[in-house]
Amino acid sequence: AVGGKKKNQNRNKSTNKQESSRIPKPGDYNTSEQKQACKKHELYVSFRDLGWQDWIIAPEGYAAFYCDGECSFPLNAQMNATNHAIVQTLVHLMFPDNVPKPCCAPTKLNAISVLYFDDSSNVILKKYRNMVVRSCGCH
Amino acid sequence: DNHVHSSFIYRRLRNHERREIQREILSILGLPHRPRPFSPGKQASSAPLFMLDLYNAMAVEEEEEGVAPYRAAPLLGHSPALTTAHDTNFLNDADMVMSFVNLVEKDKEFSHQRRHYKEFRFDLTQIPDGEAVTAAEFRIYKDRFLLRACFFFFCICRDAETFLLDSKKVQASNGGWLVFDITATSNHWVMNPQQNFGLQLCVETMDGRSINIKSAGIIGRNGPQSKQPFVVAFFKASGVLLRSVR
Repeated sequence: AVGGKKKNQNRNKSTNKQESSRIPKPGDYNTSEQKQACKKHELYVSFRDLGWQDWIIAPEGYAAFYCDGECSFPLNAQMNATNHAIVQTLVHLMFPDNVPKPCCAPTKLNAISVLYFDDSSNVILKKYRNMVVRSCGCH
Repeated sequence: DNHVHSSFIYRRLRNHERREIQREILSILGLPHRPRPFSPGKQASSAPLFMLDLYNAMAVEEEEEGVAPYRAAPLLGHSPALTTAHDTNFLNDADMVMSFVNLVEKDKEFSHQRRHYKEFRFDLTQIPDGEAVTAAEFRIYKDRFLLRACFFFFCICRDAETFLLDSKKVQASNGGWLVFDITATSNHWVMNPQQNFGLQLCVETMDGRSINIKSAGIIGRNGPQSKQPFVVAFFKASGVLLRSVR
């Protein structure tokens, strides 16, 4: 804002200071910003929909899951808010550029088997270990 | 669709989405492109039927998370004498199972030996690199005979040196799949494809007389699709297929 409005700026500044020190409560976010907690999301892949039933014998499709959602450090007996702030500060001092952020990723994976024809009409049964997400968590 | 969970988002894919997902899944399956098998009505052949049994057996084990010993998949409903119950877990240990259709079949008869045999050839060069054969079987169907109460002696050899691989003594009245263990030869062929001269199947009566294969009830390439001979091989991948995170 151009000069002349110094008073306003001061007022702005003081209110800003108030704002930053106040930790927003979950209710403060409007719904679009509020992200869900980290969890497993479902996505069903149908080989029929992909037009592949002429070479994939089984399965008809499979439940391909993925992990998504907000990860906040789990505050618990060992990691209360104070320790959490200390960890964040220490890590920030060591690596100022990157802010340590837990990520929502798989914690358990399942195998999936697929039965299909190859170009010479031989039949292949292949087991893909660790291919389908079973559960998610914050790492 | 009752197995599709209610929370699944179910909608028709747009073309570019479909191509994108196809590319993604082919990379997950480790395939350079989508296969285009040629033979019509292939699903009703003996090998796919057998492999579908294995798939169902594997799917049950994955569900149970158990390690039940693998038993030969339920055959085409025949006497136990012709089935081979595998008490090992090579189905569990296998990362991949592959079946091969018979490429050539010649009936041969040598006059000086009066020896009948049928020749079968399988192309194992399609096996992806890095896979080691942990077990391999040659499966051929035998019709049952009611009249003769005698035994046949089946032997399977590797051509060129007529190196005996496996043999079976079977009652003529028994019908079903004969299973011969050809693990050693399959590994040899994978390492030296140029030495793959195929298999020879011969049949003798118990008094050592060589007889024509067909007259012993053996079904060859010209038999019904669901009874044609094939080879099935079990593999253990050397490196685990690691999927990059997307």
